[in-house]
Amino acid sequence: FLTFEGDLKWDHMDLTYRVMNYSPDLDRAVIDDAFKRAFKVWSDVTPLTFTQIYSGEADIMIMFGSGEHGDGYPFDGKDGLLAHAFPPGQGIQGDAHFDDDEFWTLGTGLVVKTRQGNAEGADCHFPFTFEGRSYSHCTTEGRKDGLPWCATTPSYDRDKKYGFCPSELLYTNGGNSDGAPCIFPFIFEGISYDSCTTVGRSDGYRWCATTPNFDQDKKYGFCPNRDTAVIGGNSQGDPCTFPFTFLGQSYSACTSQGRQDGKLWCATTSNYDTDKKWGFCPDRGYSIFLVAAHEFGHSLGLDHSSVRQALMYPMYSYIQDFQLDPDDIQGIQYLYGRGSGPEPTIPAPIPTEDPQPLPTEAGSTSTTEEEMPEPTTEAITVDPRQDACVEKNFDAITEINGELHFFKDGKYWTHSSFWKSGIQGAFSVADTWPSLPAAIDAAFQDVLTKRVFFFAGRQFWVFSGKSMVGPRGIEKLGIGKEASRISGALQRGRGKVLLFSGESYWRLDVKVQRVDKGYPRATDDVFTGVPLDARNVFLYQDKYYFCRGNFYWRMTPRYQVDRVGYVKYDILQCP
Amino acid sequence: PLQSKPQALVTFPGDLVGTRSDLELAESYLLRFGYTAEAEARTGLRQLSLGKALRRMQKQLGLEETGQLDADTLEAMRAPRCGVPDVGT
Repeated sequence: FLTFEGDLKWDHMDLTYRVMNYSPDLDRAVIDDAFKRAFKVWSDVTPLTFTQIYSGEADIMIMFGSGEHGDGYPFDGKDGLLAHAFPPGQGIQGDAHFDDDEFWTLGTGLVVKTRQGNAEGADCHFPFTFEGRSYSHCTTEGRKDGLPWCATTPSYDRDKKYGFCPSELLYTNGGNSDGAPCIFPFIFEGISYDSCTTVGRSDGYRWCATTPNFDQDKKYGFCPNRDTAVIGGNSQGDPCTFPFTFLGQSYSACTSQGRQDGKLWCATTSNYDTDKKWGFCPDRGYSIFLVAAHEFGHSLGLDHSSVRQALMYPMYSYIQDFQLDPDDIQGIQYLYGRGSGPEPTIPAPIPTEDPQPLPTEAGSTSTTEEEMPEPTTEAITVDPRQDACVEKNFDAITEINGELHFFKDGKYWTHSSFWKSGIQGAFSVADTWPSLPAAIDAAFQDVLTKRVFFFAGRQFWVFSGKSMVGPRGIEKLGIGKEASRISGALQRGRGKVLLFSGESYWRLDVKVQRVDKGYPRATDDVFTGVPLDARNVFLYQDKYYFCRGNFYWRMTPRYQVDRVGYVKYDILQCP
Repeated sequence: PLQSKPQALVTFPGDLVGTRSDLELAESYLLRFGYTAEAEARTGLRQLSLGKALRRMQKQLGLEETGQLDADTLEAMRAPRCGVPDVGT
């Protein structure tokens, strides 16, 4: 760990903080709770205490802003810089600023907290069914007042549990109207507005009047972002408009066309070519909790650490079950001592060396365990005449022991980018994995135990070295009748694997061989922009591959499609 | 899904990042996070000082210390991160 020059630290332990404004991305209560938890990370291991105050000068003043926001250290639009903070001291010292061109979430995508209704502020559950139809966004269906709402359980028809979604018609943030909703139309500088606007402001925040005439009453508030809002661009907060025209072509979904960085965007009017109004599509976003915990470390006197797993490491990576690293604890206790908190337990060493957002080790990164030989090697016959490059598609594709395996009708080929030996095979599946059917649908290797799981129809087999268990029915895993076959698998680390079937996926706990509660989930909700009828899904070199026909869509761990290409030429590297 | 003609890159209004070369990205990153001084940045980084600054950055972030603008280093420079400099005040 590192502290700032001169070991800057606070001269008192009972610190105060004040949240000056709130991002429109999240309900205010969610942000307050995230900041509270972020401070608790540090108070748990020191004598420090943190109290939120709502007026006056606090030790740690917290604000959201975009671009230049008043301190001479401008932010840079979406991604890149997420936030910054100043070391302990008077004035701006100790303060923490968050870039509001980012999409703030809890790290796993849109958080839509409801208000009123009958669900006591629970979050929306997407998708939900209403009158037999499935919705993966808030809707105004069934209402005359135009208020967007959602169900807070998978089925409104069954459970009748609902709440109203964030919208300017329901409430505003900040301003001087105690959260009153917008009134449309309203008059501002003599002009009538029938929606939120950024006119009159230099910080890009959307606002509205809470009476019909702002010029007269001067009553206003800031508009919350609806769940369909775009992020950044030049239309922050406005919803995508589908279809839209771009370079003469029509698009009915978010696209990365026109961009070099692969980020998904959309137009907020029907014609980008004429109106040039656009924004980024919602992705998983950044966890306000994790970023705040890091920035508050700066506010307390910690500088950046070069320990990858440390909270004070400068690069963002999403961690689900967060724990302070010993490096962070030593640093903060060097400044403030231990306090009466519980004896901090050293977290289990996370085997990953990669700062990517995957919570833990995944798929193809190398591990120190000894590679498990493929089950039977003695009698493997090779038929070089069978050329993988003539195959139109494959039954299954997966990585086993560091080599990509391509299965088709009882044969398989291997391809190792490491050994540069190109395609090996065709080998016989029956030689290597006896009693497997000729045509399989999917396969994956469990990173921790090296066992290989095969799926065909609603059956699965598990090979561990020479021993094999199966066939067993996938209902034993807790997968319902709606899954006729498994199309692919993505290893998620920590013994979890996502199994894909149709337009849904389940999260399998490999150890207990049961899918977790809360599944299946809609593939489209997280894996946006990939084919929903993918024939193969696999993880390779920390990227997710979805194949359909002879094409693949490659997705980054941040769920953005960064390449589309030919399986044959890009992956198999056929001539 | 594949375009017959090469994909046109567009500069989007309000898009602060736009399209930058790898060297431009490296120079701004190394300056912003304290690995190079303002003066060096103004005169353009000579190969020697670029290598030295890259090595320093790679060491701080736990990357392989190649002194080169390799893929891992460029990916790290594009990764979302905290705005506080790694070196200096």
